[in-house]
Amino acid sequence: GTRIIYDRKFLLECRSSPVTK
Amino acid sequence: VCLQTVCPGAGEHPLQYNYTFWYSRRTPSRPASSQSYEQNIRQIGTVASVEQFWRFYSHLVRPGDLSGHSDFHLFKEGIKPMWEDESNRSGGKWIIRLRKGLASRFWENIILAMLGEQFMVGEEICGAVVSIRFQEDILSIWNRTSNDQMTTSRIRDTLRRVLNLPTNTIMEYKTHNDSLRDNSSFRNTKISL
Repeated sequence: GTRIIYDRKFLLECRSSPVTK
Repeated sequence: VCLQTVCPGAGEHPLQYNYTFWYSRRTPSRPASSQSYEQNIRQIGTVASVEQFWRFYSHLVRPGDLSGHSDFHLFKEGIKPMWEDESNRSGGKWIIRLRKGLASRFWENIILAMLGEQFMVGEEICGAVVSIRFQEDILSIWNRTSNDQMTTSRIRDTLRRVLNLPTNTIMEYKTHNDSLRDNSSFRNTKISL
């Protein structure tokens, strides 16, 4: 199957812009 | 459809695997038998998405601010951070010794690489540990198959890259079998340059 790969930059961006529901 | 115990929330970025945080602390004078080790280790939470990870991680004490003899472990859900666990039994770990003051930054970088699937070794990664000790701190990453040299070399090379380690950094590998035999995590390791 497909692997879910995230680089460090993307992960850090997710920290500063959390998902709004 | 998510069939796991913890699922990503709506609109969140799922992780390839769920991961569980564990914490352990030991009085150094007591012997580290596997029974007392299991008693001292506590599961503190499981995450399924990038957002859940950050929410959890942001509330944890930074490893560099811990005192005494303590460890944070981040393992794939279902794998206990113990040598005896089915997934770890034939495995081993890479060890990087850090001088005091570096643990928090290096721990964050190693777990981001693991959560983001940067190691490219299939199912081989089991988890990562940061061990706070008196003289130095120690980072380790555990894999399933200690005698698969292609895998262990790839993990070592990825560690060098994601942690930005100087090329002359000493890397040490120890099989969990050897740890069980001498009842020690970090003694008698195999040095690799």
